[in-house]
Amino acid sequence: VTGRKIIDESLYEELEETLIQADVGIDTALELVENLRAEVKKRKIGNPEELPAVLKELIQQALGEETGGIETGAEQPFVIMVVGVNGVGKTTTIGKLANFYKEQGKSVIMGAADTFRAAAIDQLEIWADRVGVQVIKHTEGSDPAAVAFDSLHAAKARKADVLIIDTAGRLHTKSNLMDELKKVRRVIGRELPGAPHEILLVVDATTGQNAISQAKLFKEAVDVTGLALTKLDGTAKGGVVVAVRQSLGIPIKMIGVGEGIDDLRPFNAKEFVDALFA
Amino acid sequence: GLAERLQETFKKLRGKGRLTEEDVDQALKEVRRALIGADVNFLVVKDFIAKVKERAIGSDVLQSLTPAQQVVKIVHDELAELMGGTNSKIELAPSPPTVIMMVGLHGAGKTTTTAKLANLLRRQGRRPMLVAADIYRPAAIKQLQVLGGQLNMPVFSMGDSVAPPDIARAAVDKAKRDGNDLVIIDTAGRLHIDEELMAELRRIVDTVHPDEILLVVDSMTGQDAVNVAKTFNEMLSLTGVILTKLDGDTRGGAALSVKAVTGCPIKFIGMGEKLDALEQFHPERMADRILG
Ligand SMILES: Nc1nc2c(ncn2[C@@H]2O[C@H](COP(=O)(O)OP(=O)(O)OP(=O)(O)O)[C@@H](O)[C@H]2O)c(=O)[nH]1
Ligand SMILES: Nc1nc2c(ncn2[C@@H]2O[C@H](COP(=O)(O)OP(=O)(O)OP(=O)(O)O)[C@@H](O)[C@H]2O)c(=O)[nH]1
Ligand SMILES: [Mg+2]
Ligand SMILES: [Mg+2]
Repeated sequence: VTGRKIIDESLYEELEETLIQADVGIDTALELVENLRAEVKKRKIGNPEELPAVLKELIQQALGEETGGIETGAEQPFVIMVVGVNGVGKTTTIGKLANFYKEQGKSVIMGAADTFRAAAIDQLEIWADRVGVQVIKHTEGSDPAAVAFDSLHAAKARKADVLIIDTAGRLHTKSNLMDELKKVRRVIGRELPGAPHEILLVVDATTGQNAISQAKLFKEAVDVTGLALTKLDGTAKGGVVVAVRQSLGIPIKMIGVGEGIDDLRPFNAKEFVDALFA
Repeated sequence: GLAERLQETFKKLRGKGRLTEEDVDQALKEVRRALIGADVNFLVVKDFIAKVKERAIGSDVLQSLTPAQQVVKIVHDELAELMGGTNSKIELAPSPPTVIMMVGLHGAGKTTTTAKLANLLRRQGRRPMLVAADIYRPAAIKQLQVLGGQLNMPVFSMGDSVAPPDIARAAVDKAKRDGNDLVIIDTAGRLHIDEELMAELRRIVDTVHPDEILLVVDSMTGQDAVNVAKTFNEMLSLTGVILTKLDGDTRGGAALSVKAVTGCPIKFIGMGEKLDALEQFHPERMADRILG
């Protein structure tokens, strides 16, 4: 945009390409640029240097009014169920999140309900140990709903403030696996009406447009209430979450920016949008 | 799908008489939309569209009675051609063991694919050894040991306090002594922009001179696929790519992006979590999938 004297078609194309490159998606990018054209006309903007700021404004609007983070004070235990496709960072995010709440002085318990993947329970146990919290687990191959049930019992008995339940990665198109997830949620809800209070969908920032399908099917199956976007410390921008927020209304709550215990931040729309253009 | 949208576009354009080159540009906008929508990198799409246009004009699409069909066929054939035409076998070393190194971003499927690949190559007569060279991720070594156990296959580990290049060297030495003619090294996930960790991979390469360096890529990767593939290739000289999680509904445009930017053959695809879910890559099928 710098060095340009007039607002012309090539400027709009350049902005569209910046959005596409950030995985905003071609349809959403075209829509945003159309809205930008309308704003430019409406506000009678003549200086090309003003356009990025207006476009950022439009994207921030699309990302919604909510502030990031997960408020856990309303219930006890506040139950968070973490879901998502394979390898996106669920288990690691749970470790970081547990630490975050522990540092706030809250008591946290983890539920190792990924009873399928090799060494998944071991992995969560190492995180529990690092954070200094208890993890409820069964043996590998046992029923994840039974682990969720026991975790909730333990959380109630020990008056834990937060219970975070890890689940196995699964592709959203596998109906038997999505049924399993529905069962885990049902069992939690029977044991504690209203729980899980947060159903957090973890999405990898390197994911392209498939994130929309993931969010749609996970939402249909277990009513996702929030999104955690991981691996933003790489070069991917995670722009697909704009379409997810717009079409499905799922607020982005947290972002993962590394493999370390402190590499978790509440979502900040302004910082996120600035980074799309960086 | 794309075919229907092109029919519509050409119908409107034809309505005013003979087709012009500008009309073809208009129609190709639909192709661009379809490919970017399938996660092909937008710069790769730019080059691709230019090739398709050249072929279309060259094949007299302006005179065609069925321009939409003709363009779709050219797009499909060009996609398949670009993603194929290369060797998708594992290169065996002239003297054993053959050493394969698995690299890639976090969570792409390296550890699982290491076990799957060993399983597949054992069926071809090899005696594989798996090497646990991820000393960082919690329970990574245990994960590979569990998979090795499921396959009844040896897993070499030196715990998590020995440097990966030293683990790799010791593994190859042991493989030679034990008669394992295939060594597959699982490495830790890392960012292509992490200089220290990329240097670690180069040290492993310099230590054991792998016969194959395979980049494991999650098939749902978006525009970033070119950055990742380009950097890994520049730093390590990849010999191949494995695309994982194709048992989902991702269109998989990353396949074209990765091939276009590295020239490396896509050797296998991951089609599930089970250890037998590794298949040969078929460019024609991938082209169909990308075009939806
Ligand atoms: N760089 C980076 N790596 C991350 C981040 N979050 C997770 N990871 C890494 O991503 C990889 C996968 O993380 P996991 O927590 O095992 O992912 P998962 O979703 O639980 O995986 P499955 O249970 O197998 O589905 C690990 O190597 C993590 O260290 C992040 O924000 N940044
Ligand atoms: N559905 C499906 N899942 C897969 C496939 N390949 C791997 N996975 C799953 O993806 C997740 C990540 O696999 P890993 O093998 O741990 O990935 P990784 O690259 O070793 O991860 P890091 O070591 O943390 O970088 C696990 O849940 C695997 O079961 C595949 O082809 N299809
Ligand atoms: Mg996990
Ligand atoms: Mg691994």
